[in-house]
Amino acid sequence: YNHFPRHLKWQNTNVTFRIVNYTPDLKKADVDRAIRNAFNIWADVTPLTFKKLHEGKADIMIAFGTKEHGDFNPFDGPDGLLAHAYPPGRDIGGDTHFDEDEHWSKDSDAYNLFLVATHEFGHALGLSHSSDPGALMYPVYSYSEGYPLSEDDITGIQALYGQCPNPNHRKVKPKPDAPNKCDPMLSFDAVTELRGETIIFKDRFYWRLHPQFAEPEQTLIKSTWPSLPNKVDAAYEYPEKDMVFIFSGIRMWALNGYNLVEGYPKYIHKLGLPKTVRTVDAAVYIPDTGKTLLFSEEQFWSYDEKTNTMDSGFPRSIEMDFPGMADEVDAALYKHGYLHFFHEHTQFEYSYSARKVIQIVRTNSFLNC
Amino acid sequence: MPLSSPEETDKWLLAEKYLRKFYHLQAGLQGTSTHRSSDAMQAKIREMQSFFNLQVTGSLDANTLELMSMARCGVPDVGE
Repeated sequence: YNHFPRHLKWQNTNVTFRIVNYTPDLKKADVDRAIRNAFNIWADVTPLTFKKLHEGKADIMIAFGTKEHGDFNPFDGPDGLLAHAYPPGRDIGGDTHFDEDEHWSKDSDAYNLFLVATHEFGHALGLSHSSDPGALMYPVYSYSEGYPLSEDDITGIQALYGQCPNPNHRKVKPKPDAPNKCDPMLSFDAVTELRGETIIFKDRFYWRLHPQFAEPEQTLIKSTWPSLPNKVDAAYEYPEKDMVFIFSGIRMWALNGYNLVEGYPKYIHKLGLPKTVRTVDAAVYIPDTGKTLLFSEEQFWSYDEKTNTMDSGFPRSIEMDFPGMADEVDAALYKHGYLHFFHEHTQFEYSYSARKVIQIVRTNSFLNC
Repeated sequence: MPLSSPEETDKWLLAEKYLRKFYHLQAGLQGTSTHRSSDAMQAKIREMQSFFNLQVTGSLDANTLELMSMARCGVPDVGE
């Protein structure tokens, strides 16, 4: 997190706000609710209280405007800039403006007013932008459901105002910080190739490894694929059909390039997995055999991509068929003739032809750490 | 001197506008006859790349441009 220079903050805990005008995109009551809920998010983690005024000058004056709207800090039409707010202070300090050229919504259909308002009120209370892509105070808009603050946001605001004195209000569930690629204990949720890139899923994020990029790029899953779940269990590419399959719980999605394929999600049991299987831990397509291996707990299945049927004789034990490996896998990838199995913070490089582990390294070495 | 394509010019205009607004790049002619980017602009690109945990190159690569074109908050990322 970051604060503004001189750590600007409100000097008393009773902060007033006034909604000067409303967007026609939403019902007045929906705007009121979004604004009140946005203030409540910050009130739940600090000693601050927010009182609504209906007239006169409030600490935080909230308005919708287009282009130049009175503060010599113009908006830019649809998209681009969505809103801005001023750090705590007299006159314009704390004031929050939303670009009326955007379409505002109370869900994910357009820019979600509650999320943008909560971010802007973070500024109005003294938080500057965070460089943590999982933080609400990250400058780039992304839609997410559930509680919007991350640990980073809460630590930042509490460094200015302290904790909430009411213990009942402390029961918030912050989103964890973005995973650190060089954390020695890093584990992966899923790994797949995607048209020559490697995509690594971890928590709400994915890293994109491009052969021409020296550094992995970390992005929220929801930023790229709003309808995918926040947690991915397994993923694999079937290059013959230019498809990537993503597994989460008992459902699977398909991507063609970065686009979601219509007709999904489908149930994983459609592949022929027994109903007792509730998650696929890892999946990997082996081009030499035309088979996809699907791992769940201590067993794996073999799926024939040509006939779209599950091979007989499965499930088989991971420990028995892949000697030297852990008995469970978190993620798997086939690259340059070798299978890469990831389990917790360990990566096993496995020769499929020699049927043995040829190298054991840390999981994060895959991210150049 | 090769002429820049319209797409190339648009890229630099987008970057210049972005860096002025969010990284306090001074207004004025940023391009040079050979590189299209002054030292000041490269320094600001580096600052932006560092903030967003991108590879710090000082050049306008695809990742940097992609982030610059995303919807965002209008408050600068660096303090006045």
